[in-house]
Amino acid sequence: FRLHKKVNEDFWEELEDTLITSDVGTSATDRIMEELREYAKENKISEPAGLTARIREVIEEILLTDEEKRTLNIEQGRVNVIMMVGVNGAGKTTSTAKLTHYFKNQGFSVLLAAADTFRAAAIEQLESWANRLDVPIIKHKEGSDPAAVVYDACNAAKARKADILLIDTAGRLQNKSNLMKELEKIHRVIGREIPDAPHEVLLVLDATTGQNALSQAQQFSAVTPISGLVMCKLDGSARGGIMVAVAQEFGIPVKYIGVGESPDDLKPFVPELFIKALFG
Amino acid sequence: SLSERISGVIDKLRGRGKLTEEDVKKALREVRRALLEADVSLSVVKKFISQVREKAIGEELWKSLTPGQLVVKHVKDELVAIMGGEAVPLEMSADPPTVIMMVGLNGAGKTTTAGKLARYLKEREKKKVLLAATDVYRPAAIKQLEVLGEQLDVQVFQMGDKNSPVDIAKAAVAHGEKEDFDIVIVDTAGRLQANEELMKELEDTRDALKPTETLLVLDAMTGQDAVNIADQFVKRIKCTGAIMTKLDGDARGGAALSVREVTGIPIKFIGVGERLQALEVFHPDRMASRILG
Ligand SMILES: Nc1nc2c(ncn2[C@@H]2O[C@H](COP(=O)(O)OP(=O)(O)OP(=O)(O)O)[C@@H](O)[C@H]2O)c(=O)[nH]1
Ligand SMILES: Nc1nc2c(ncn2[C@@H]2O[C@H](COP(=O)(O)OP(=O)(O)OP(=O)(O)O)[C@@H](O)[C@H]2O)c(=O)[nH]1
Ligand SMILES: [Mg+2]
Ligand SMILES: [Mg+2]
Repeated sequence: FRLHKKVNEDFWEELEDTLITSDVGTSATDRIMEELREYAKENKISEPAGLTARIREVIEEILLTDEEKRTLNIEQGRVNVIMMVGVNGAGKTTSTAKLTHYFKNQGFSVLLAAADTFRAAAIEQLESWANRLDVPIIKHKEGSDPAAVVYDACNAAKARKADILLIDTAGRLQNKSNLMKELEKIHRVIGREIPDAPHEVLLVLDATTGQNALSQAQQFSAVTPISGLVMCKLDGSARGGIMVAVAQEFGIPVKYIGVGESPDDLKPFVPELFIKALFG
Repeated sequence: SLSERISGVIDKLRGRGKLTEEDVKKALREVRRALLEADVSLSVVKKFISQVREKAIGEELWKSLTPGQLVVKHVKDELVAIMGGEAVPLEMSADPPTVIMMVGLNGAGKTTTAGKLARYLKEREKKKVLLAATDVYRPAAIKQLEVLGEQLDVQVFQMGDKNSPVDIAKAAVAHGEKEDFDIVIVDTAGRLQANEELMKELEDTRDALKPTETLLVLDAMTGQDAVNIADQFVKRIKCTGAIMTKLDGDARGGAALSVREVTGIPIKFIGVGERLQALEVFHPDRMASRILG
């Protein structure tokens, strides 16, 4: 809305269109629009420039932007367990590789668990990353029980005193109750083997996903508490506004974003940059 | 459901006497909201609403005893009309092998769908199918297609990951011709349409192969970006059809309407599961009902 000289109906429509086409969704958009119209009225704002700061604040409020909420729950002196979950093709395995690279660079020892025992060549895919990044990996044969892989991985991590155990799970659509039950079981196994684990359960979302992300957040949360989101494929044209809807509805913060297919294409989430990109 | 929401809005308004233009505007606002929640792209929703408004507002509406239901009927009819009245089959080449190229965004389901399509054509149409692995980027991508080929007893052509995708694709088709295959299905690496280099590579592959079918594999949960994705892939890669995947999920699939409306390409198949049997022919009317909710 740099094109608008005045805060008029055209301006409001363009603002609404920007939010909707960024996948912010109708409910969060309505809330944001209402707050801004109110603010503009109360403060008698007639120029768009007078609103830019408030627009940013309103969205930041929704995004739970305090730093604490967005950093990972990693502590020295224990095996930190991070579980990657999400629907098929979102970017879990690649994000697992990126996090491995990220932690190794910070001096942590990392152990990987190939808990996707179902999909064709899923184990080979993670194993290829493990070799490339030079980290050990716990895997069983294709078709074996993922809970058994996780059980072994937790015990191997303890034995080796690994700083971080990264568990890659199979993609699953949230309406498949048997697959969600399987995830619940994996979560239980982790908790029994390592106290307070998993310390992080990251829901991996594809930035091109629309309103279905709300159903994903809801149903995954029902079986494992989700501590954060990783939003992948933000190197495309999708702006990932769905994270605003998910934050508003479920209070889940975005911790990392994926901006490419290489190991270093992972960045901590910075709300200011996201909001800037939203309004291009 | 949308039907209930629209009927609810309109019939409640009717209780106050004669239906007004303002009432219809409220009902259409409800339709807009529902379509956006179903992930239909905004530009498509706007065009759709104006088309429905044009058709719905008239003598028929003012006289109707059930105006809510009438608006719903117009919405549904318009949806089905846009989705394309009937299922459109795969094109076959008069000069075998028929080359089918699978393209689309990262993780959409191209490799799995290539396997599903190979199974469909082998089992149902008794074709001799060759799968070609040209994804030289993703770790174990070639292995993934080989595992699927093995499960189906379908040959997979690959040249490892040190050759260019264009060269591998050309060699695969040449092999297909030489060995009398009916169909060659070329699996390609995922890419974002915003990635200039990868889109150029795909254009080159497409120009070298001149496939009979270039199928855009699109995830059912795709949001507003569907129009941009479809527009670029159809313009630059000349897609002839689409396959929407993961419709066994609870995504409403509004992207199907966006793709069809913006590019006109027909959706030919849908993926409804992870197993190789989970491929169905696309039915426009069923999709319209799903989007409506
Ligand atoms: N451009 C881009 N591609 C990505 C990003 N993250 C993942 N990908 C790609 O997305 C595709 C799917 O990634 P995977 O890591 O296999 O996804 P997944 O969630 O593990 O998939 P399943 O295990 O099959 O459910 C691959 O082609 C990745 O390279 C990203 O941030 N940007
Ligand atoms: N539930 C379900 N899962 C599907 C469907 N189609 C594909 N998948 C899954 O989606 C994930 C991604 O599928 P792939 O075939 O690897 O996707 P791709 O487009 O080849 O990915 P890239 O090559 O990395 O771009 C896998 O976990 C598949 O099993 C479907 O119709 N339903
Ligand atoms: Mg994976
Ligand atoms: Mg693939």
